[in-house]
Amino acid sequence: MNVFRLAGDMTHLSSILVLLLKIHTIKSCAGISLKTQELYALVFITRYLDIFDRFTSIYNFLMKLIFLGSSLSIVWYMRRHKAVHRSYDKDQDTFRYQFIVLPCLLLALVINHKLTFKEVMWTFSLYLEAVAILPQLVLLQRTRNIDNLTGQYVFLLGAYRALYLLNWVYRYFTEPGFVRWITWIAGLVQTLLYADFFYYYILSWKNNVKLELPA
Amino acid sequence: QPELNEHDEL
Repeated sequence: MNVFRLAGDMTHLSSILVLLLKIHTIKSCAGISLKTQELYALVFITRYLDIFDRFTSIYNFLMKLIFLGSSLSIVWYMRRHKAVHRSYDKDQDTFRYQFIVLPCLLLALVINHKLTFKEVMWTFSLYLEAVAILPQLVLLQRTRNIDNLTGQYVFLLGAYRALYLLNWVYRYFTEPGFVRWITWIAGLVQTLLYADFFYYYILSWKNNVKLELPA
Repeated sequence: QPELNEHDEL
């Protein structure tokens, strides 16, 4: 464990807590893409298939439970909770995510570390996580006034993977033989997808104006 | 030997 990875995990956790806070307290998911939330739930399910048969540490185990539990409860809230579901803008959240799920699955079948079910599922979860934010970014472009919590949520989500990139650089230089091309490239693509959001988010924060993404 | 992948990260 290193400081970049711990900061990355804490940033990831806080992004989920910000979203849960928004949905649970103001009972609204306005501006949040259910598609992205469902993709994240799928990412965690396919990534943590080995939660019971591969024990790394208490920390890993607990964080996996938290990520699984929170992502599934967010999907539940947005689908089942009356008030929250009413605030969901399904006419705007129209990204057809089979266009990302299938290619990620095919790619995972072709490029992976080992052609076993669990390894392919794990690789699929990496590729899927890299592009899972797309429905949310598309929705943000369509949402006129992005509220602060939504902006913070997306910012923290992008920042976590950027911190993971630093973690991989650190591990590359401190752990001989630490090479993870699949993880590194997926993580880099994921972070690059946030580039323009980061630009407009920091601009709105500096000029103290409402965050708005150009359509 | 292909890079070992012990999935030690979240």
